[in-house]
Amino acid sequence: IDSEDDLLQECISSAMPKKK
Amino acid sequence: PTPPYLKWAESLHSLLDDQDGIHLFRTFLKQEDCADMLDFWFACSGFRKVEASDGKEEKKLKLAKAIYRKYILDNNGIVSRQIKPATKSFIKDCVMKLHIDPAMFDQAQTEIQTMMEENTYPLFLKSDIYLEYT
Repeated sequence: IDSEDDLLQECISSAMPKKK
Repeated sequence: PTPPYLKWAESLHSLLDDQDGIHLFRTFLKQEDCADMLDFWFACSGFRKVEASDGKEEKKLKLAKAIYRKYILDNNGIVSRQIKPATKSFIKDCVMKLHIDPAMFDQAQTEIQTMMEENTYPLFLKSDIYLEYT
């Protein structure tokens, strides 16, 4: 379950804009 | 130049295109108990971006299941309550039949986005959190 949460977090972060 | 916080008021997309804007909006949504809506929106965008190359298929399936379990499966969850039943069945079908498509969450994401545009985003622009920030 932990790894599933990590995967989800990684996915969410990958969609966020990078610092300008 | 226009300060970022004025740009945030132009559209939901301008807000979600800025790290500080996202952070403040999320703080507001957390207060309203609906931060999951924002996380789900980004999860859908992230899911679409995972490349379909070999070896990623297993990852995509795992991710699709994770998104489904966390946000859609529980009918009392804030995201699940805002998504149409037909959209939920479609996603469930995709997961059950292992039919993983990059666009499988698109409709659900649109529904959540509409909800934010019509509801939480205007409320955010009138909120103390935003006004204090400006």
